[in-house]
Amino acid sequence: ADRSIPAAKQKYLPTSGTYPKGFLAGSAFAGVKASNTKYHDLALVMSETPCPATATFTKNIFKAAPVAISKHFLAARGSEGFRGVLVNSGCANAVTGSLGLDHATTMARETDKLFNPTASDDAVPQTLVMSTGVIGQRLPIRKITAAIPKLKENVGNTHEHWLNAAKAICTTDTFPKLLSRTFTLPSHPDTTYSIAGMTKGAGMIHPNMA
Amino acid sequence: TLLGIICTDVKIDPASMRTLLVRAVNKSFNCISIDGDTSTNDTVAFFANGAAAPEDVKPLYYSPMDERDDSGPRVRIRANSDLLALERVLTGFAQDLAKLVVRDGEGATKFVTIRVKSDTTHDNAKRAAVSIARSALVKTALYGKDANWGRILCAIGYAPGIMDSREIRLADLRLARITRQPEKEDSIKAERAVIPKRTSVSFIPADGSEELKLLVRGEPEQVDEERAKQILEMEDLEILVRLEDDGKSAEPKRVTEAVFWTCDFSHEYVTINGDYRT
Repeated sequence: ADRSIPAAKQKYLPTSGTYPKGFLAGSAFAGVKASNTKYHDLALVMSETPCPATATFTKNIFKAAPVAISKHFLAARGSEGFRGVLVNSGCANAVTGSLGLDHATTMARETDKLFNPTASDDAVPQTLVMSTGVIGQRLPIRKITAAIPKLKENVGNTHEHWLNAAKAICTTDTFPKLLSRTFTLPSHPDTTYSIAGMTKGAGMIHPNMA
Repeated sequence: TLLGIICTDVKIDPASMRTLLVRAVNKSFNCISIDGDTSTNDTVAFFANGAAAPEDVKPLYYSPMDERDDSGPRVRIRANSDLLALERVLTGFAQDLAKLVVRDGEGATKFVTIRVKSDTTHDNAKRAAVSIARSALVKTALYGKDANWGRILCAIGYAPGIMDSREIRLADLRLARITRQPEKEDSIKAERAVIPKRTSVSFIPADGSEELKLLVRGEPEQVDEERAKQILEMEDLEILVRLEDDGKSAEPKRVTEAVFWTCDFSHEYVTINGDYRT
């Protein structure tokens, strides 16, 4: 698809941002969808140190493999010691049976190796995984595992890095959705905190998450 | 599919992260609809690494507060002012992200806020709002710039939960008569959730100009079609539904409000999804 942003949507595209300390974002090309030959379709958002994490997930009974796997990782680690999240676009890895679960786990384990090359295959991964795109297709896992090492060079904490990650998770979206802001808390008004976030979605949207 | 990733450098206790996120998501991502289809992959992840927090700051946390009343034990949650402030920041932030998704709805030309006020329960107000947001006929009317309040009322009238609750209320009433027991308060509220003679519908223009009343306490207004067209030509629109309008606004009463965000339905949606395949 041509990903040029329509004129009417340009106003929603941030030209700068203030991003939280200690987080890195970036993207890479894996070619998950056969028709995609040029756009990045793998995104990584990660913390430089292990940190608490949580997530809300769809209540749809046919939960996709990355949903089931990420839910399991969060429970197994008690929401502690996470490094980040890897997202692929182009294939949802949904209704893909037990092989889909294996693929989602492989995504997490291969990403773990970016920050811990000696990570044991017995340990619960420190990476959450997400997938979006066509339902009912097997994930081309080899393309993804081949592209994950490229993320190491492509992550950073500039606006461009965050924007690239926000673009990489898009499917039929016409523009990347990225926001950031700063704030203070009442007990320490001199300390400035940051929050940043990205989202994607344009169709099949009626979330009911818990 | 909706995917979201939110990161902050605040220090938060891992056990409190989930409550914080769920509270924010319930007022943001769980309050949007583009096409009424709930995906198999929807996920919003939240990370907090504490990198900006001074070293002596303890992680923010919720503390459970056990309470008992006649109906049995229940747990309420207490939060300190920092956590409440963070909850407000996160909720507002998540709402802004969620609204961007609606603005990018496949083929959408309008961003629509649905605000429903009720004097029964928040659930009833939300059920009505969701039903309007899911109605293909309401959404095509919005695309066609048609102030079709009839379709809005129709969607409220069949709202799952409200309609079913009225049936349950009737069953409760019969049971109460037979057993001579008092009726359940919830079922009385369900029957009062939507009363046509207390229902009003208006369009609130995005430019801050005066609201356009379409229906007042069950009676249709003489709608200025030209004015309606002007309002519907704007990208943003708010539909205000009052289920508690008894015409005595001076009287104090408890009114709850549900807000839902949606978009219109266009030819383009069919084109995109007729082409998007395995």
